[in-house]
Amino acid sequence: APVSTTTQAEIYLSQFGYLPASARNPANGGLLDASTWIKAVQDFQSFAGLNVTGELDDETMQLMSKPRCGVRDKVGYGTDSRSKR
Amino acid sequence: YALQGSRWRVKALTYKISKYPKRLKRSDVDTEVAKAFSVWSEFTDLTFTAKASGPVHIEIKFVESEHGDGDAFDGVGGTLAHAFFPVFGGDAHFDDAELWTVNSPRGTNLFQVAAHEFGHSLGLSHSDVRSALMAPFYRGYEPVFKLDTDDVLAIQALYGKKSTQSGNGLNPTSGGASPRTTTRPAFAPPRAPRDDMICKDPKIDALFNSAEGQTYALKGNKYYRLTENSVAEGYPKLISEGWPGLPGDIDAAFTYKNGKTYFFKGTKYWRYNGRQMDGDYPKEISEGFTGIPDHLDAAMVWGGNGKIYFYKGSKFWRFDPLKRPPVKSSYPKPISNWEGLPNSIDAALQYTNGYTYFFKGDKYYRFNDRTFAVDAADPPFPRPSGHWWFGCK
Repeated sequence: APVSTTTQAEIYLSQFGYLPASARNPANGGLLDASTWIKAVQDFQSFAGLNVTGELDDETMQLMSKPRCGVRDKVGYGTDSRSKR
Repeated sequence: YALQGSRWRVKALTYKISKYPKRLKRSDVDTEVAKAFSVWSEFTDLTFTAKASGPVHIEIKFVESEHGDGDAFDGVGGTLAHAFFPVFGGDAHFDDAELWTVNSPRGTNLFQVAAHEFGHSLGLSHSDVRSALMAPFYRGYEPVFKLDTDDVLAIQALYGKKSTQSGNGLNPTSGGASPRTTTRPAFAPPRAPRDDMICKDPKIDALFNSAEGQTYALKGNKYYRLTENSVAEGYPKLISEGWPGLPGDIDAAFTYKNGKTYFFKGTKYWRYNGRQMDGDYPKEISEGFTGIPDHLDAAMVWGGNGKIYFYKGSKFWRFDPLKRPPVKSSYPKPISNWEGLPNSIDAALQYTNGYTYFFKGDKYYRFNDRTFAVDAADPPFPRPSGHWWFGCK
């Protein structure tokens, strides 16, 4: 389904490694702090060659809706622990 | 391009298709998968052999939703497929909810997606070059498929060039300019002996590739254009003539992905677009390159991640213009991390053959990005730079 809400964008960004799984801090009611969110959006925009605005604009959400490979763009957040078996 | 960090230690790899898609003939799938593997064996010595059963390096499956690896597929669209890096087994899974097609603009082209996923199976991460096969997004059916230069450099960084290739064997250009992959002087002795200043004292100030792909060495108030294993005719020339407004005795220089060349001297830096100063320079290094010290020893752009490395004394800094702050708090780090490199180097350069070279005094070191150490070779490094780079007797 095309990405059209912030929640869907958050799922996308964490699925592909832009948001660490621990981004939501249980200590503050599971809220996501603004700087982490903005950086994640910027990282995706930069990697995808979009204008780096840090905002969830149409261009960004359209690209998030495009069919793609399921492997994370950023392997940095912890090792990819999926094992073969 | 980006390398995940693991690769196969053998080049003869085997694969099997343990689960076929619902909507394609098995023979078609066999053909497209073999074609997808050949995309990578065309530029390396990797070979791929299909097996009907038994243990293999790369297992291929067409499956839907949750399929046992915790990374469920999502129906039509969205995620098309995924694959595991070599360290995690190298398998490739394709979402069988997709309409996989062969040589057709309808549905999703199996060959293109398979070639991408096998790139992961071989150790490649996603590239930020939009035209690269390893870019994360499916671009739709491409009747004429050509591997991008970025992809070729990536796979050859892991597995080396194809040994049976003639010349540089690199002809795929789609989007990216074809780099000049020449075998650097380590393999070919100089042809035109020189005996001017740079041969008496081969110590250089800086070394960089220009946006047009030329390589220049700076020494005092002069500069040399380098050919494959010597200095071009008619050099040296005056730096002030080559880059109007630029002083001599440069500390460091590099050309960034934006095609601009940056020169550093003392506390200042200059930016040039080709041979023209690109704005109001010089500026203070502290202004334009926050976190980077003055009076640098060397600088280079490393192709592996496009980041800029600055060297001074026994330390180095990694600078990423796209990040805030551009220099992580974990820097500077010791140059000793680069196994075999001395401190206080004079110049650094990632050459178009993918190797990284460091210069100090009259010597140079060839650095192997895969082992992350000075290359073990015969004759060993360091080697005399005058003989190998500047065509000196």
